[in-house]
Amino acid sequence: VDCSTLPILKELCELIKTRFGDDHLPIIDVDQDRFSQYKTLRGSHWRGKDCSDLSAELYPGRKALRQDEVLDSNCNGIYGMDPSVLKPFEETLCSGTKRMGTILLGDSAGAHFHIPPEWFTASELSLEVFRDVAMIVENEFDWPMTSAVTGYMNSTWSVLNGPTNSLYLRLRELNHCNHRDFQNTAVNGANSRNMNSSDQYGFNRDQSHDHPAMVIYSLIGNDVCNGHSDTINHMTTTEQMKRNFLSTLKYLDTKLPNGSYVIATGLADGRILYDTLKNRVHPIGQWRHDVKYPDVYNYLSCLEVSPCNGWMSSNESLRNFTSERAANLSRALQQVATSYNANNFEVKFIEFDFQTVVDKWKALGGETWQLIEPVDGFHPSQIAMYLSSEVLWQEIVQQLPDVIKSLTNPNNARIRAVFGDQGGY
Amino acid sequence: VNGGTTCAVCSLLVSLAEQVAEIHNETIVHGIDRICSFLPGKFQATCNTFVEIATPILMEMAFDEFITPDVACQLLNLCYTEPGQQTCHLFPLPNPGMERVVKKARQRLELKNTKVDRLGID
Repeated sequence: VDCSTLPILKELCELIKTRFGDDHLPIIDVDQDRFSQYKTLRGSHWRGKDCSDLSAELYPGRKALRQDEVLDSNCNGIYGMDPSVLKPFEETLCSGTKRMGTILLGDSAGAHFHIPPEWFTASELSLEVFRDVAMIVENEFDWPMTSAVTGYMNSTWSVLNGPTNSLYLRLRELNHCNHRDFQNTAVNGANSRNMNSSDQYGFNRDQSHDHPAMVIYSLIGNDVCNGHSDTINHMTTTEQMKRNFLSTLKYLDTKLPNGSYVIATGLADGRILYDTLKNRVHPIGQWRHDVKYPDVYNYLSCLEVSPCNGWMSSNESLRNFTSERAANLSRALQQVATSYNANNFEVKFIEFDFQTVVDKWKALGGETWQLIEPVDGFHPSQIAMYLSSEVLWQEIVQQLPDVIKSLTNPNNARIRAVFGDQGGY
Repeated sequence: VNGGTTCAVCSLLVSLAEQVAEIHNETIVHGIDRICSFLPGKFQATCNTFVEIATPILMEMAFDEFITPDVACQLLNLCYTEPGQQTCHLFPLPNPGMERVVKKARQRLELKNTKVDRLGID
């Protein structure tokens, strides 16, 4: 039944279809400011928790209204009067410092796609492993709250192991006034074509009312990945990639506050997937040891539901071709990034070198397969998220050393002393 | 093609049911019942509908070692082979061949007067 044909539910259905399905905005957002107090359904797991869902003037990342003398307008937990100088805390603790929000324009890797392997392992099925199934479905099988760019909490779920660190947490650590100023607008399956109008993906920044932001443009695979049997014909060409990225940059220049940064990452080299997993048993085959990853890859390709025929294939030539195209697309991104002159932000390009993540993990005694999601055999795992955030941060510090130094707030200790966890998340 | 995501979900569910049944030394129908019971309330109805429709075929699995989860999902019409496409399978193919096993099982089900319509799983 198409619910939009039902008279009473029509409006609700349209809301879910357009706002959630197409625009990827929070469903439960009374004041329509694109921030929510509800966790899932593109709520506070995805973007800083709204401090009031009844006023569109109050939301994370905005410049403080009347220095937050009474109300916390930017949801960073800092408000009220500083009795020692009779000035608002927002003025004494935040005003002189450089603010920087975190925004991700990304794909399923950025959103941190994860299906619990316990669901596919007969010996581990129990009530406990399905406890959070509603949350997982409402979050589209993504875990942005523990991701590399916008993660803010350590996993408390039995079905997701590993620590969290992120670009957002690092920017917040530099300046506690950045608290809750993050947006993860990543969408499963996103590529440069559907990203060239970022408005569709719930990106939200106001040039006059909001603080600058560091935007991570990270589409690491879907321009070469698809489930079509003639997969090569559906890959993005370098010319298309340049056009799409340019279009996104132009759009961002109309939305981002002056002083922002756009960091574009290159595509991944997915050959690591097959090379690492080709002899390993998939969780569904654990019981009888009868299903290995190449079996799963071939099965998904046969049904044309594979997320990536190019890399999830036993055809080595195809895997090599896919990597070559991905490398060419990365060069295209780099060329645009280095030549584009924006009015309101600086553009930087960094490689997405997953091998650095692998090397770090191996140095800690780990094995490469632990960095890949066990169920889909495609996405980076929680450990990979943690290490990727470190690699990303090192690259950013290397490219923007003075900028990063300038983001430090000397009042952090006092903010902690007065405001504690600043209202949490 | 060939049933796409629905087919994949069916194969996984039947396979898990088979494995759970072996672990707990029970029938495959009880195995899938057990899986459904682990799910939160709102997901249980769909799971139970699947069990209700799939039970005759799941029972066949106990008597015919060649009925793998791939074969069971073909019998349920959730997986199929479209003209010009190859037959998809996640598990090793049964020795007599998928087509032959499906055909024989269908004949047996017809003798038992079991009708299996395509499931309306959305």
